[in-house]
Parts: sequence; structure tokens; C-alpha cells
Amino acid sequence: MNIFRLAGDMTHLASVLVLLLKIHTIKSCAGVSLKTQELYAIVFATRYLDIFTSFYSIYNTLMKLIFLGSSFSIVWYMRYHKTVRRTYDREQDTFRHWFLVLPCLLLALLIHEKFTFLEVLWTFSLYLEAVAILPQLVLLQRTRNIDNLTGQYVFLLGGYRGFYILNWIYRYLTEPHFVHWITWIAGLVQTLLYADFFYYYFQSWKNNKKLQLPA
Amino acid sequence: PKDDDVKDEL
Repeated sequence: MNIFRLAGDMTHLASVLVLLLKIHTIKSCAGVSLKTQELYAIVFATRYLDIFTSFYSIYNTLMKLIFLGSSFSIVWYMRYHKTVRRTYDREQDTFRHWFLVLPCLLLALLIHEKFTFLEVLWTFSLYLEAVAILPQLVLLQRTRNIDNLTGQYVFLLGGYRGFYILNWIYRYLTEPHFVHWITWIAGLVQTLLYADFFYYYFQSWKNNKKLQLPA
Repeated sequence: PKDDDVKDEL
């Protein structure tokens, strides 16, 4: 564990807590993409299959349970909670996210480190996580009026993988043979997808005006 | 797990 990875995990945890806070307190998920939340539930379900087979640390297992629990409860809230589900703008959240799942699965079957069931699903979760934010970014472009909590959620979610890139650089420099091109490239693509959001987020923060994404 | 294992990450 290094400071970059801890910062990344804490940022990731904060992003999930901000979203849960928003949905639970104001009983609204306006501006939140259910598609992205469903993709993240799949990412964690396929990433953490080893939770029963390999134990790294209390921290690792605890965080996996938190990420699994929060992502599935957010999907539950948005789909089934009587008040929250009414605030979900279904007409705007129309990204065909299943078109992301299949290519990621095919790519994982083609490019992986080991051809085993767990490894292919784990690789699939890396590819899917890289693109999981797309429905949310598309929704933000459409709804344009981004409330603070949703903006913070996307900002923190993008920041966590940025910290992970620093963690991978640190581990490459300090641990011999720590070379994982698949993880690195997927993580880089993921962070780059946030680049334009980050740009407009900082612009709005600097000029102290409401976050507006160009149409 | 091997020390260079990336699976210890979240």
C-alpha cells in the first residue's frame, strides 16, 4: 500500500458516499445516470469475485464489501425506491450501455494476462470500468444543469483513477517485475475520458460560476 | 500472492 493508492481508494470511497448521501438525504437521483450505476455494479461484481477465494487484508476485503454494497444499493434506490425512482430522468438517460458490455467482454476474451475464468472476468471489469462513466457524461451534457453533488461525484470518481496512475508509477519504480500493461492502459483511458469534464469543472470552480458543459 | 500482484488493488 502506498499513499497514492490510499488517496485513490479514499477518493473513490468519497465519490460513492457523496452519491449515496445525495440520494438518501434529498431522496433524489436527478442528474444521475442509472446506466453508469448499473455498469459499476457489474464492474465490482466481476472484479471482486476473488473476495471469497483470496484474502489480502481486512482493509481490502472491507473496501470490496463497501463498494459492492454501495453500488448495488444505489441501483436498488434508483430502480425500486418509491420516491427516488420518480426523480430518475429516464428519457435523458438513454445511452445504450449494453453496447459497452459486449465489446469489453470480447476484448477480455482476446486480451488478458491468463486465460482463466476469474482472470478474464477481472480483465473484463477493468475494460468496463474504463468506459462505465460514458452514460453519466452524456447525461450531464444533456441535462447541462449540474447540481453540486453530481458534479462532485463525477469529479471524485475521475480523480481516484488519476491517483491510481500515480500508484502504478510508484509500484513500477519500487517493485521489480510490477508490469501490468492491461491495467495501466485501461486506467489511463478511463482518466482521459474525464479530461474535458475536469477542464469545465475547474473553469466553473475558478470563475466561481455554475458548472456548464458545452452542448 | 506474488509481491508484484496487482490483484491486491481495488
